[in-house]
Amino acid sequence: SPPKEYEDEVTFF
Amino acid sequence: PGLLEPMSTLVRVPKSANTLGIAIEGGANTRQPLPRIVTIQRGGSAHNCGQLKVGQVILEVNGISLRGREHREAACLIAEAFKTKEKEYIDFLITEFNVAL
Repeated sequence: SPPKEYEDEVTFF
Repeated sequence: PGLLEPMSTLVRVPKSANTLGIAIEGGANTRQPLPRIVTIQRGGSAHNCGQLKVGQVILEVNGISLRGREHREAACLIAEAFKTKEKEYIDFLITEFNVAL
């Protein structure tokens, strides 16, 4: 599984 | 205030395209407590502006601090700033350093 810091949400604008 | 001033930069992004053309990650209560730019899309307003870069951390949007705001709240502020017709630009206060304040 990916490192924790890459599990955060990402939003595109 | 004061602590961040020497290493923060105000970037004014004109709304020159139909999209802002950035992606952000992070927000309060994550490992990245202030939103960080993870993508700059070609052809978007941010790319056209030429001053925003991947890895920069957004401290303020139009003078509104993002400190303590969770991802969705920060994302809403940015989306609203792009949508509003009151201004033809968005002011981002950014820093190159990954400060967690």
